[in-house]
Amino acid sequence: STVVLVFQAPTLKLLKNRDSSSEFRFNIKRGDRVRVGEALGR
Amino acid sequence: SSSNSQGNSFLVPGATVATLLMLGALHARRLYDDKKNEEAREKGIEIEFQPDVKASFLQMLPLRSISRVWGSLTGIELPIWLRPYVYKAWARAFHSNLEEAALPLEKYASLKDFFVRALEEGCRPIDPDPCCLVSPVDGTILRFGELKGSGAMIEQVKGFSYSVFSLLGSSSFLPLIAEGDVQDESSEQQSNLKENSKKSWWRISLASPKVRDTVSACPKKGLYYCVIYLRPGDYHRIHSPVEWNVLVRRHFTGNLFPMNERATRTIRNLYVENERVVLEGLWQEGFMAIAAIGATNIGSIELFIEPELCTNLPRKKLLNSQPPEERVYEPEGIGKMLKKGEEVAAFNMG
Repeated sequence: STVVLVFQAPTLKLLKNRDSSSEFRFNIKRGDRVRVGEALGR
Repeated sequence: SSSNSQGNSFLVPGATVATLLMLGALHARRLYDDKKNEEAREKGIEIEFQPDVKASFLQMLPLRSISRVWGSLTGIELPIWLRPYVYKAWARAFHSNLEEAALPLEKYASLKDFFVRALEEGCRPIDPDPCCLVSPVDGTILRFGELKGSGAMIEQVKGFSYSVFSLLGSSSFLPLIAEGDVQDESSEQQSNLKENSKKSWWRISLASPKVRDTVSACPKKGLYYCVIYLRPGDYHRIHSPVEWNVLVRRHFTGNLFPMNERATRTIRNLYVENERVVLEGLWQEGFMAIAAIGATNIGSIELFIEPELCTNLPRKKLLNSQPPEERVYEPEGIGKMLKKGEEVAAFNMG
């Protein structure tokens, strides 16, 4: 069986006071074994 | 008559030996193919989509009936003394971790009960970072990334992709592609999308930066996806990846093709053909959806938030284009609130 997640997340946050931009990033790679509760991205 | 009976006495063993030899040859060929693919993968060579005879043969099989028979078999109650042997054999064959099972093995009345076992408290700590999204299941990451372009396509395997709209359902609240970017939709779908755009909470452009307003300080939103494959020996309950409100549930009856690596390489539209349950709603960053897709051996999906939903039902031959059965959770617009890490559903055998 397979689970597919589809979700919205920030790609680019333009902050007026020229802070660093922030966007959602995965912290996995293909073929990784993951377990319930482990972060897929932040 | 004696030569006749002699002939018969050779017939059965001869046929048996021939069958075993043929099965052995097929299995050896299968192992050889899989080894070749494994070597290709290790070299980083991307395996391409290649439909084969077996995939066409599968289309002719009564997969749903096979799945239901499998479910009946695995639902048979086992004698208590036999249970540890059966479950240890299953764990050895499919690399399950028996130490994590919440109950002693004797407590699981059937293989089906054992398969959908809960884990001991604390076995799966949930990442506390409020800005992170956690894995809803145990499994292997097949694909992930950001969806761009007007088709919002996810690659099933190199050379073949499927549309997120087909996976989740076309009336989905998916972030709507800015009007005019929807090239190949038919007219009623265009009007459907226009209709939805009045309903939808917001719109984003997946299509092109031209629509993106690069001046505003509002956060830009992208649409991301992650495909996770569960092996037969994995823990098969589904948890909530974030804190969110589930607003809609959609159930597609579809087919029950196998979902292993070979199937993704050889069966077209596997993810949008198979029976699946889609939960859709909102989290702090916007749209969220989970699609739980069944397979021949694991054909049923049980929703803890809607126990009355039944899947993998016997049905007369219906076209696969049957629209999904949809339920909007009350109260409308609020739906069912789920905490991060909370149990949501489970895959059952058969």
